[in-house]
Amino acid sequence: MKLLSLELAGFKSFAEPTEFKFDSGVTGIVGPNGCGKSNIVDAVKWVLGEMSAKSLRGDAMLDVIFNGSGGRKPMSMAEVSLVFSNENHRLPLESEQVKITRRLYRDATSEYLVNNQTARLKDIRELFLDTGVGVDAYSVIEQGRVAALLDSDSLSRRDVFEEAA
Amino acid sequence: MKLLSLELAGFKSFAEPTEFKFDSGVTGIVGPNGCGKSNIVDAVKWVLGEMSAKSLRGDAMLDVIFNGSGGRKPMSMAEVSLVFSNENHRLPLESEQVKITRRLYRDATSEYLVNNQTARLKDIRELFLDTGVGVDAYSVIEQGRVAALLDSDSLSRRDVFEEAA
Amino acid sequence: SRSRFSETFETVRKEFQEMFRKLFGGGKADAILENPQDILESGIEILARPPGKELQSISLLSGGERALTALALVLAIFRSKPSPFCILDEVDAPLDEANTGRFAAIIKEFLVQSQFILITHNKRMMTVADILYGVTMQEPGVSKKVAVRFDRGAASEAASPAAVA
Amino acid sequence: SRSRFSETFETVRKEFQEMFRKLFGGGKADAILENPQDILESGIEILARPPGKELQSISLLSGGERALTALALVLAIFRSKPSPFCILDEVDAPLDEANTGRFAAIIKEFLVQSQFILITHNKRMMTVADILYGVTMQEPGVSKKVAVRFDRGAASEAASPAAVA
Ligand SMILES: Nc1ncnc2c1ncn2[C@@H]1O[C@H](COP(=O)(O)OP(=O)(O)OP(=O)(O)O)[C@@H](O)[C@H]1O
Ligand SMILES: Nc1ncnc2c1ncn2[C@@H]1O[C@H](COP(=O)(O)OP(=O)(O)OP(=O)(O)O)[C@@H](O)[C@H]1O
Ligand SMILES: [Mg+2]
Ligand SMILES: [Mg+2]
Repeated sequence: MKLLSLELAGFKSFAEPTEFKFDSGVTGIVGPNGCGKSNIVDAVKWVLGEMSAKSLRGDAMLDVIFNGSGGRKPMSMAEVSLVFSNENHRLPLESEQVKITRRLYRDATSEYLVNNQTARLKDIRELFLDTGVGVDAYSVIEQGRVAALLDSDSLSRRDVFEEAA
Repeated sequence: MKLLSLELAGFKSFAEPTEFKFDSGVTGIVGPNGCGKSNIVDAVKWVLGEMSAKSLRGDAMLDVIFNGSGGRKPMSMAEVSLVFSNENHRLPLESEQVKITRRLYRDATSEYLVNNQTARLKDIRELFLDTGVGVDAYSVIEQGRVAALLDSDSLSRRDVFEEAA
Repeated sequence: SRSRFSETFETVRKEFQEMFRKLFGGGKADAILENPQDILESGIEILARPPGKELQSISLLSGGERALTALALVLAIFRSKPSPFCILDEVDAPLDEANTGRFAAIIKEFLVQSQFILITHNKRMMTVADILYGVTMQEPGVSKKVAVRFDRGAASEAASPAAVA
Repeated sequence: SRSRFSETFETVRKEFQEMFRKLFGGGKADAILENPQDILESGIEILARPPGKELQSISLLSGGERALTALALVLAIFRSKPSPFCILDEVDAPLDEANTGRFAAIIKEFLVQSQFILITHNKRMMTVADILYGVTMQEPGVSKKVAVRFDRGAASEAASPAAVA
């Protein structure tokens, strides 16, 4: 199971549809302060089911929808998709690739899709159960949070170990 | 009132007596990870009267005394002095220079000195009242804490403004 | 007292607006009393709009933008009530090259009233220093101060104390 | 279940000891169950001793030492339960050149099982990437992906997307 690509449109500062293809090794992302690098990390957390606006650095979930700037008006929807290869069928689906999509509209309705079919968040969570992919997993370290694993008290440190069990 | 020098002996990783002279402009401090740079900041906070071991990154105040390493034994005392010029007598003392010293012994007794005369912490705090120098002042920003001023809620932000009043 | 606080608040506010514009090379910031009728108890809200962007909650700012906004506030407080010295421990870590350059240039404006002690790993910041100290642990676990030769032209590896005899 | 957790705990513990030694180039670390009789509830304590130093509380570690210890733990968990991808957002910010070099080298060992997405400002880390994306805001407030030319030889300014046409 490999991560093939991430597609964003209308998500935070990514007003234009943007696609990042991921190679099998290391992908580096660089750029000046405030240009949108950490917004990419937020996009991955969001499409995997993040429900806390605060953990996406916003006050409300609608803060993930492009809010306008300069000549551009705010957009009415944010959409993010993650595409995985599934040749070894680690994900319990027939298809060779699996695409998960999340959308949020200005009226606060949201949609989840698996391979362009409507699904529920519960379906996405179950799909990735036990793969190490998920919102609370140890596989995403946000900016400034690397030492948080050590700062936490000894009981909450257990969570990370249990995640790996 | 200028900061002239900082002297440390037996304080954290500074086993040997060490003196840093400060120029009137910008003093830079560089060095690899773990070599003792932030311990210098802790020394300044400590001699100005810091009473919280946690804010000095320790579990107990005795953690500021050199704890031994390799061939060296733990030391029995930590001592830090700060020397200020006082030509304009901004500090209510006659002398042209003012030296404040703090000591801590293994048996947990501590001493404060002003110009090598025994004093109390209260005397040191009163000496620096209204000068912007002090433990809680805005003049020391610890490692990783620069954005803390923004993170705090609007009421505790007031404290910094009051400090400057 | 009321009048003293509100006078300080106004000074810091003006300085903050100016510092922000200088550090970001544009944009607009403000400090606002949440509850102006009750000056002595009111919380303080910070607004920050980096150049070219819409005004949004400060929680949506990037890591570098937050650090720079906090530094603008610290320097504003410094302007309204100069303390003899200021110690900054790796505050430049989240900044990109352009913001580090602007920050380094601004520090120079403060040298009339205050001394700065800067701990940094960043070569660009080192060039601002009038005097540079290296700290290393030639003897394991024991901090030692060393003289650092700094080749301003190349801003080269030589700045790293390990390069000092 | 008990046996599953204790089996995972042992694996992570062993991996953590190895990762720590590799990242620090020596020293010793450990993860200990605070209350081994009650495996399913017990907190986990982390011990870390950088090379050449005495064992002390992890709160006394330096900023860089804490970040590196936390990374050793994350990579240890990764080893025991590989997730398809790992996103690290400026985790190298507190590290000096030597530790960044070791960290960059270790990442390469993980590429067999997982993909890494690294957000960084550090030229040394950029050299590890197989593919490099730049993100800029040519249009104010709107993130745009740009191709980045990376001159491995010089690891030069060219890496900064601003240098890309
Ligand atoms: N809904 C939104 N619409 C438009 N812009 C947004 C939205 N949410 C966040 N932003 C903008 O995104 C920017 C932050 O981006 P991000 O945190 O990704 O920067 P970064 O590249 O990680 O920078 P740094 O190097 O400083 O960490 C902010 O300036 C913010 O205004
Ligand atoms: N009482 C003590 N006795 C001996 N060593 C101590 C004592 N207290 C702290 N230390 C050591 O000081 C070191 C940390 O130093 P410090 O935090 O100043 O590093 P630093 O130069 O700021 O590094 P970084 O660049 O990673 O921030 C730790 O390795 C710790 O073991
Ligand atoms: Mg960021
Ligand atoms: Mg430090």
